[in-house]
Amino acid sequence: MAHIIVVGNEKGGAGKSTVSMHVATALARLGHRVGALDLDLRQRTLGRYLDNRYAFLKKSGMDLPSPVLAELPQIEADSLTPGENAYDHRLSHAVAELEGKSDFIIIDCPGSHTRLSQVAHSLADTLITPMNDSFIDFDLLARVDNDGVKILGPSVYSEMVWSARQLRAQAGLQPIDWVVLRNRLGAQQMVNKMKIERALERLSKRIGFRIVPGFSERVVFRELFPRGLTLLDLKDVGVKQLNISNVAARQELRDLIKALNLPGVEV
Amino acid sequence: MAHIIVVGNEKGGAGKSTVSMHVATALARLGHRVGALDLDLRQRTLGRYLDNRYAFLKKSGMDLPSPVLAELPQIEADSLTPGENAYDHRLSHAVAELEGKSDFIIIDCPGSHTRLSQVAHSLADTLITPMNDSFIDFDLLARVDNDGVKILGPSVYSEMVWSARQLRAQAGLQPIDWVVLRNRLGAQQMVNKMKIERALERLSKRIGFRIVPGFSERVVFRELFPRGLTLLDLKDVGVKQLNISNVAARQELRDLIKALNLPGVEV
Ligand SMILES: Nc1ncnc2c1ncn2[C@@H]1O[C@H](COP(=O)(O)OP(=O)(O)OP(=O)(O)O)[C@@H](O)[C@H]1O
Ligand SMILES: Nc1ncnc2c1ncn2[C@@H]1O[C@H](COP(=O)(O)OP(=O)(O)OP(=O)(O)O)[C@@H](O)[C@H]1O
Ligand SMILES: [Mg+2]
Ligand SMILES: [Mg+2]
Repeated sequence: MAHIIVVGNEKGGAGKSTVSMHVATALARLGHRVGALDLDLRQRTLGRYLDNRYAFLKKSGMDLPSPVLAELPQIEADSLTPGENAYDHRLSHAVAELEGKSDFIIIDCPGSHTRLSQVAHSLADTLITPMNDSFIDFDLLARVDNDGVKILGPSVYSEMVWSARQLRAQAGLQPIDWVVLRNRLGAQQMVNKMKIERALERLSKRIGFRIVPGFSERVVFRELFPRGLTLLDLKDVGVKQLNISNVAARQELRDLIKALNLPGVEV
Repeated sequence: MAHIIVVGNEKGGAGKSTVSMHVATALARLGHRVGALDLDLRQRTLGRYLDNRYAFLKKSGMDLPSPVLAELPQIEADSLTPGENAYDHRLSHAVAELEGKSDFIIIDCPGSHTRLSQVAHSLADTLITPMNDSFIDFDLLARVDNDGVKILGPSVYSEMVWSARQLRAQAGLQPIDWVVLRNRLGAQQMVNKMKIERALERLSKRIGFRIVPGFSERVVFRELFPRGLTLLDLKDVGVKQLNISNVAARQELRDLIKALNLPGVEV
């Protein structure tokens, strides 16, 4: 049984595709079999990141451990059972295709509310929600008062996760391990950072997620997209000396994988 | 005739709502009448930012120049003409409501492809597209080769703008002034920054937009969301001394407004 990791946040640009690529590649490089699905059918950032990787590896004759990308299959309308949603059908087929050959399946969700995203959330053994260190991103999880202190109530994305959890509970499945991480953290910005941290801690107890270490704002997390590479691949492609930011980035990714507590994963 | 400014980018987290709030507030503080529309019906970041502002001003008894938020009206299904799309109807009504009392109407679009967003783009006199300094964001405008140099072809968002321009041309309207700005720029990161800059310049000639100065990554652009304030309001709310980053932020916003070349706007 593949362990399904869903990376979700309705908020755009939280870092879902970036986290998906880096977690998937880290697990592949640790020797696990990793399948990947991109549910952002229009933007397809994760799909493009992996396509770039395959193209680069082919062109350079290199062979690096890589996640295996699966596409949602095209289907005939008449292959649906009456009342079955076409997207649900395509998603369960794509997951089934990866199940037999994967220890982990990473599912990257779009930054909007879609049927595919909703269904994927109910498939999650682990749900990773990245967010910017910002009350604008926080606003999708919960509303806060004018001082950014008091929690006034849940917002659309928390409610969406809640209904995914309901569905899972009704189906008798294991509860979702919901982890939230802050992404693109600045080196300074102490006042804002402390405020968000406190508000998140309060919210985590209230709506049931745990907070794990995230990523700082580092250009290495985005500059390797055209070649489909991550910081973990740099030594293999001939970069002799990692700069100090890349060494710190590697530690951040390591700490994240550790904190995810995934079955069979030793970091 | 209000000058319509649409802030659009299908890519999530590019900075649309942040740019919308800051441009709208800057114009209001310059003495212009500014209307605002939030087409992200679920997340409503701009709507929430302005609601926070109104609540804060009311609570503190202050009166600062502010954009006027309009909501899309609810409509009766039978008020539609045969074949008319409900969203088109609601949008044109909201714009009509603001037209008579606004010099500028700012329309914030969602980070996904919706009917409202598509229609709004064809209403734009000025279209502002913010993007992160990243090839992941670039990928929504155009595909590039593995080195991030050669432009291989347009992507979904460029194609969406192209069809909005087509529609406008067919309707005999003035062409859209399409401006692209980079947002959340880092202080260093020279190599990546240069690559993106060059690719953007090449693309601008190819698909017809101009590049304007954008914003650096600064916590002041996001930490004032709970009170609905911007850096321009800080003196009025009693912050005696702006720190060096806030002074620089004010200059960045000033340079952007200037570069937009808006009718009747003196900076
Ligand atoms: N830790 C980081 N350091 C530097 N840049 C980052 C980091 N995380 C993400 N980015 C950049 O921020 C932008 C948004 O990230 P990403 O596309 O992964 O978010 P997303 O949640 O998948 O967005 P969407 O909602 O559009 O799917 C991208 O330009 C990406 O390169
Ligand atoms: N120049 C900046 N400096 C610091 N933080 C910024 C800056 N611009 C945007 N942000 C932060 O980045 C995140 C994304 O910005 P924003 O929500 O404005 O983007 P968006 O394009 O409207 O996203 P969506 O696609 O979800 O509508 C937010 O957390 C915001 O506070
Ligand atoms: Mg994404
Ligand atoms: Mg927005």
